[in-house]
Amino acid sequence: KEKHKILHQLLQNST
Amino acid sequence: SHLLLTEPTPLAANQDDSTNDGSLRTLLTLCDLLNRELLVLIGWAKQIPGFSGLSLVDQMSLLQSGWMEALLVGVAWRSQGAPGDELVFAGNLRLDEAQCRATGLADLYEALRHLTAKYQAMNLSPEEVVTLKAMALANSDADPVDCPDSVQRFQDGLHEALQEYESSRREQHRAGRLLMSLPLLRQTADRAVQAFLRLHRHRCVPLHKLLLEMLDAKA
Repeated sequence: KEKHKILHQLLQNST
Repeated sequence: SHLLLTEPTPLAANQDDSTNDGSLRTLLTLCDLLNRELLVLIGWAKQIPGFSGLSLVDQMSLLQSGWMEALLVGVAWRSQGAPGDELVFAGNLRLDEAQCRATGLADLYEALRHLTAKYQAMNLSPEEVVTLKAMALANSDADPVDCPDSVQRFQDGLHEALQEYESSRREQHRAGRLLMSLPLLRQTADRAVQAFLRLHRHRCVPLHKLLLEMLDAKA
């Protein structure tokens, strides 16, 4: 998951 | 109708001015546009009915696998009927064959024009374009899948919407034809990913972090 942290963060943001 | 409403407004390119090298400038402008389109695409995906209900792992897998296909549906749609057989990446970023060749994107140009011609011959409606884009994401054959049943239901929902739309137009073969166009989209996206990875690795074109992360997921 560390490798894909930007995507991970963007999906976790509510909007 | 939900997909039509959530379709994002097309972005404009921000002209890069960090270099005097014309073809590098075009490339950097294109990569900046792609990076911003990716951001918009991730926000768009969350609004497709059923996507946000998937596990975070599956949302990531589908996007990592299908993002280029979903973006290229937009480019091919915008490029239909463009004068001089240009690729219309944005209203203010149109590249013809010579410009693509000069920037090392000759292979991408050829593949994308082929896809554009295919869509043009199919005479797609806006409803079909937005559904195709969502299906490209849902059908990405991502592996591993965390919850196959949920991904299947997500795909079924889109398929059902397409069938319902086509039967309302009394077009009995359209849904099948659209689905049969997905392999060409997959193939075109694979060539596009390879083209950008080549630019990054061999010509050291700097890429934004999100774009690089998404390309790396496909490497």
